[in-house]
Order: sequence, then C-alpha cells, then structure tokens
Amino acid sequence: GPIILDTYSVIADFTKTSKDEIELRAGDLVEIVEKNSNGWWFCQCDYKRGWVPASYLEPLDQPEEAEEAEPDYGGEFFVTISSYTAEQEDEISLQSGEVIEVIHRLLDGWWVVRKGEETGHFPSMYLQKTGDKE
Amino acid sequence: TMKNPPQNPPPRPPAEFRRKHV
Repeated sequence: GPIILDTYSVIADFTKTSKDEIELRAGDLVEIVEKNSNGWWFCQCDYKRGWVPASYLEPLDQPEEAEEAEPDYGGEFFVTISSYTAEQEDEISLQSGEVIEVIHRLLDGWWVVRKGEETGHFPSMYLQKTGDKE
Repeated sequence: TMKNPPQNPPPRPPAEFRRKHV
C-alpha cells in the first residue's frame, strides 16, 4: 500500500543555515520522511526536500512519538565526542571525552545530561554510547 | 537520494516553546 508519512505543523519561521536544509514558515504543513535522533528530520513539502529542525515542528494529530514523559535519573552513560559551550542558561558546557549520564532523550536532539551535580541540555549528535553500565 | 543530515546541532526550540527539563 501507499506509504503514509507523518504530517507536522511548523511552529515558527526557520531560516536555513546550510544548503541541505529547507526554509520553514510558521503554519506550514510538512511531511517527514526520516526522523534522525540528532534532531534533524528529513522533510518533503511541496516540491522541496531537505533537513529541518524537529524543534520547530509539532504533530498535526495526536503525538505518537516514543518520547519519555519524565527524566530517568538512572540514565545511561555516554561519552562526549565533541566539545560544546552552552549558549542558553539551561544548557551545559562539556569538553570532548567527558563521560556523562543521559537522563532525558528529547526528540529535538537536545538531550538532558548530568555530569556530577550539574545538569543541562547538550546536543545528542556529540554523544556516543560508552558500552558499560558503570 | 537522501543526503546526510547537517553536521551542526539543530537550533533549540523557539523560547516560547522550550520546555523546562532541568
């Protein structure tokens, strides 16, 4: 049968920053072909195809996503594969090679992580599973 | 063909849609 793609509505204007992304306007409807856990989703809308940030989309129908409702404080360990400097007050700055605990995986690609006493959002694309449970 | 996603982190949600998790 035909492939039914999930339809999302765009919550705010998005200006693309690289050639493989596409522009979004608030109120647009887009169909998602692929959902990447790093928060970039592949979209087709009208004649355009390209990557868009999941953070600018909301489901048109009932949310069907498998997103945990609450943080899991017995999270899994990951190692940072790139450094990142926080730009918002709810983010966390980490160097490359630090072991952290992921306590909440969000579909927008900004996972909540814990390092010692500190928690904050960090790009999931800079995280790699450590393999051990510690 | 579908290309690889951008290599930079996606933007955070617009402030008014950002949920408090921390």
